[in-house]
Amino acid sequence: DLTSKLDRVFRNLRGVGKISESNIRDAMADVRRALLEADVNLQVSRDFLARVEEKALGQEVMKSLQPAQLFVKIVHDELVALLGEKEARMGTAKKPPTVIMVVGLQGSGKTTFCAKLARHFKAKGRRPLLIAADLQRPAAQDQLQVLGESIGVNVFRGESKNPVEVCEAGLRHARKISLDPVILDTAGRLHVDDELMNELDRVRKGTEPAEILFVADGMTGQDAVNSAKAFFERLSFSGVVLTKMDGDTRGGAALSIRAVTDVPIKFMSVGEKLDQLEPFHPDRVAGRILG
Amino acid sequence: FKPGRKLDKSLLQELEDILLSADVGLETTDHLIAKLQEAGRKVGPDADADALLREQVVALLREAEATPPPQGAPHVVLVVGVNGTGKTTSVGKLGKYYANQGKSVMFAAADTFRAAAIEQLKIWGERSGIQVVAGLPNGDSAAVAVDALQAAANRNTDFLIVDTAGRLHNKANLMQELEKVSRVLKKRQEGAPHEVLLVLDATTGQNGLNQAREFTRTAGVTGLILTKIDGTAKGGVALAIAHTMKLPIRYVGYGESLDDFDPFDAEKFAESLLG
Ligand SMILES: Nc1nc2c(ncn2[C@@H]2O[C@H](COP(=O)(O)OP(=O)(O)OP(=O)(O)O)[C@@H](O)[C@H]2O)c(=O)[nH]1
Ligand SMILES: Nc1nc2c(ncn2[C@@H]2O[C@H](COP(=O)(O)OP(=O)(O)OP(=O)(O)O)[C@@H](O)[C@H]2O)c(=O)[nH]1
Ligand SMILES: [Mg+2]
Ligand SMILES: [Mg+2]
Repeated sequence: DLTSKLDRVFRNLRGVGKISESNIRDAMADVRRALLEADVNLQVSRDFLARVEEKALGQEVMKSLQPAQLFVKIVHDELVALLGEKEARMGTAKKPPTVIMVVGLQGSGKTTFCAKLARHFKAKGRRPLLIAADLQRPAAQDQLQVLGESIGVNVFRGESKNPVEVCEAGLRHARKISLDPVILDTAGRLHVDDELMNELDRVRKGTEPAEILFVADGMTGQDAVNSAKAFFERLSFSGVVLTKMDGDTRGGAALSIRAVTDVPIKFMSVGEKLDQLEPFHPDRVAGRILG
Repeated sequence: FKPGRKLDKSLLQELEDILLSADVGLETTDHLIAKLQEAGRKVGPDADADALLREQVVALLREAEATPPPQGAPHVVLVVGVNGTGKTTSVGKLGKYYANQGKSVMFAAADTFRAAAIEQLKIWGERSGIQVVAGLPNGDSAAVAVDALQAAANRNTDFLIVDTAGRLHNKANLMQELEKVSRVLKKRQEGAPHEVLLVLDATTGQNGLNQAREFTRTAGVTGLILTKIDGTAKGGVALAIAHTMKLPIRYVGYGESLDDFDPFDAEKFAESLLG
């Protein structure tokens, strides 16, 4: 792991005299390697390493009796600071119902997350409504309906073949029978599909969400910055959800996405069951990224 | 990127960045850069660096190619992978691909766990006129697979494609379930499953290597289906898998429709990776 690697870097010179800048450079190379193996974006890694180097050279690492530990602490703390605050809050509408729009690439875990989020609100005494706005994937509406039934949450399936109209109709339905919040499950799409990105824009204009959550697969590699940036430029999403974090992925996408959008990561999905949802813990993810 | 550039230190750095940004990973990138330098020395000062690197990528992929397995009767293809990578969609596409060649195909809906998984595959079956053998939700996955194999054998079907549930490779019980599916297929018909295709999402990072290792250890993966290559992700981890495990990429999925599917083309892949 990283600490023992860095231990070796610094141990070799403990007897020889004081730590030099070139030793710090060697340690930096090990950190760079760890970040890339963890799928942190190449440019994001570079920017991060520059910040760490500045701190390491300016600090007491060179005089420390435990340089490896101190160096790792600097890296870890910088990573935690960058990954952001713990438990970022969700937006609420001034006039209910609160609309939460869930978006992201194909297969990232949106439909499952929508049901988890509904369960989370129900457990807090709210009465959520799920809207099945994915009209394109085979049996997507069935999928959401089965999940909704398993937790006793209403699922709205519209008449229209137009996802925007389905969302608007679902919102009217929620107002009529006082369901709140309203969670919109949208179809997965590529950020380079202009037509489908425009459709999301129309959904947003039609439903005025208080919260837009970008759901990203925790095992995403270098491309995480591309999709996150494009979705952010179009929708200015207000929260990020990382899924499949029950796998053994190092999760570097967390840092990449946070670095290029500065949007807080609000939830982590840690399993296929609907109760497997956690708030985001930056310190845990930092440790995981560093390996 | 400009073709025909000279191989110098700054270009090497640029090419290394391109490979790393494409998810090729440190080990395979180092290997390719070393191979490039070696080739560059042989060719001399007029070496076209970009063309040479493309050649190295293609060469690496060729080393991972394998002769396709002998045709089974029926020929059983087991489709596996982690959650959400495009297995069910790829089963639909692969079925259509065989059907277009005049072959008879059957699907086994062996994902008995996920909500509406059976419905999803049935819709794909309807779209290409392919029969789907299914059990009940939450039934035994291996039982569905072997029932389908029995049905396919009875009907002299050319291809049986088995769709399985997504599962993370670090979940021992789920990997055991998969091993059981493979084992009962083999028990029912010697040689089955004739192909085990790991469906890999092109957006996947280095975790793809773990997936390939574990699924191969459990279910004897014979090749990859690389999906979602129509996005901006390059799928470079598939190259790392080809390099470190000699697993061939068999097919590529590039969209959500039935026809967005082709047999793998190494030259095309190399060009898009470095482009
Ligand atoms: N292990 C694990 N699996 C998950 C998690 N979240 C979702 N999944 C699984 O990932 C797969 C895809 O989930 P979906 O909810 O269908 O993903 P989606 O984003 O709605 O997919 P599209 O609508 O096709 O874009 C399913 O098999 C889910 O059960 C998670 O946190 N852990
Ligand atoms: N753009 C694009 N989307 C794809 C491709 N292949 C599959 N998809 C989409 O990815 C999502 C997930 O596909 P599925 O076939 O349900 O994936 P899966 O691996 O069977 O998922 P689980 O069974 O839940 O593990 C769907 O929205 C598909 O339409 C592809 O090649 N390109
Ligand atoms: Mg969905
Ligand atoms: Mg599936």
